[in-house]
Amino acid sequence: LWPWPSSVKVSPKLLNIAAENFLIVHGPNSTAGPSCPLLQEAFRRYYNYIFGFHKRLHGPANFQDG
Amino acid sequence: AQLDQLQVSITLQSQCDFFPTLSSDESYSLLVQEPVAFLKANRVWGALRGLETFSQLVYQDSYGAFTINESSITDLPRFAHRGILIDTSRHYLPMKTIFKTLDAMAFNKFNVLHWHVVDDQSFPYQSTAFPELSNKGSYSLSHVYTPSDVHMVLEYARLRGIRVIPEFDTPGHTQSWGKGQKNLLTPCYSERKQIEKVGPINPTLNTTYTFFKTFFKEISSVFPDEYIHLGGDEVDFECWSSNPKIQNFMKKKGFGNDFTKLESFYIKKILDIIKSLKKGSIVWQEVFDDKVELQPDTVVEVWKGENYLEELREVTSSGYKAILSAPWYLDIISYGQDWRQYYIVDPLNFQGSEKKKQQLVIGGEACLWGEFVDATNLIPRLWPRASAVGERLWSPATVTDLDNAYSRLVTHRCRMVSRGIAAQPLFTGHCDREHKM
Repeated sequence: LWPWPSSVKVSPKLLNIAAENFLIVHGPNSTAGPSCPLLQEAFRRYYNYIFGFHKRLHGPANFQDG
Repeated sequence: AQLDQLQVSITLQSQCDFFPTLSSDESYSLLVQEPVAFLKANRVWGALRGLETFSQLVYQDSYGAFTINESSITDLPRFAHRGILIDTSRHYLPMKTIFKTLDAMAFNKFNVLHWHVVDDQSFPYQSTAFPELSNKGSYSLSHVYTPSDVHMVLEYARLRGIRVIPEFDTPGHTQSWGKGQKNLLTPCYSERKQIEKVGPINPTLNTTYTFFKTFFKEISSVFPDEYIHLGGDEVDFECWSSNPKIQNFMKKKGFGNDFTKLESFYIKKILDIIKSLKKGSIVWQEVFDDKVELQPDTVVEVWKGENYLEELREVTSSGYKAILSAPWYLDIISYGQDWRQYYIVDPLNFQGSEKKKQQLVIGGEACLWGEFVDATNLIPRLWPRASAVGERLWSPATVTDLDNAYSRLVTHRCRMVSRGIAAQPLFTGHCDREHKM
């Protein structure tokens, strides 16, 4: 992580993420929803940062828009 | 075990349509557990920082599978003002380079783009009130920032939780202003005869202040931030002292031969204009050193390399807010791992009460002056060297281990490269995925 956060606890337990099924979504009680373009745009951007390389390797067919 | 979702919740008014400010809440908490991870923030600004952190936790194993450790993070910045200064006068920077810089800033949780937009060399800011400033003062008509360009930078930055503070440095560093605005600069004299050379802004004419009222009215409406940087550094008194009209003005005002008093007279008037526009002012340290009467909320930027901790002590003991940039002039280059010298600086390492330090040192800036820097080398010179400043300004004061920082920064540099930022290597080694830049 950079910059290092105030408090970090990392467990050794690993979780797998399937890029094609993973979603970044608004929480049910969030005051910001899909009508917040700033967050919508950030979700799209960070989905691409996380899985962008994967998308390039496997082509657009395996890429589901976040 | 599988992670299917990241659920992002904003708990207070989201501020989705706002611009970030000095007091924006960037705190967040992140809980990664099966099958849903939760990112919580009071405002959208914290969510942006948390998304960056989440993205850094995900990694690809040697088989190409995406993996994340179960984890729990709470985070908030140590300093509210974490800036990068870019200089678009010494060299024009294309929009694409400014956008890349904003991207990299977000990867490093910086939140202020200090846009030193004009200087002696060129005036690329296209003013609607005074279009001749850039028509005559820019390098060329294609080397300008139109109102639409500025709007795009502001929005691109806002979407990443980054404030844009423009700097219009005066009365010195203003040679380019004189080309498009007659009588704004002081005519210089040699042996009592006017010569072609001009000096700083002419502080003795009423027309100067009429111009600035209109100009800064425009600036305050174009740039939404609550602060404007007014510069005030390195004023050359030689031209002022050669001009008989300035000499007469000095006598009339009782300034004697002390040109810092004339500078103070000018800057006080400019500060009053900014205050009348309901904006705050940031100034370089000379304005404080020359004892200009400042408004209580003026922010002083400490930039001079020598005794900067003592300067911080003086500024804060006078009750003014301070920003530190002195140790972080990244235009200065050297051979080797100079990121370490930027990393070990602590902005609060001066004599003073802890309360005043916490309240008044609002942060710092890494500065990349443009004399030897344009779009060809700006990004590699900034990153990852500015990342060292980024961690110093974001992370707790106790995060100081250089070896630990080195290994994390090597990874972070590779991550930046994979995201399209041509960040230079720290030392020897390789990235798992080498990319064509």
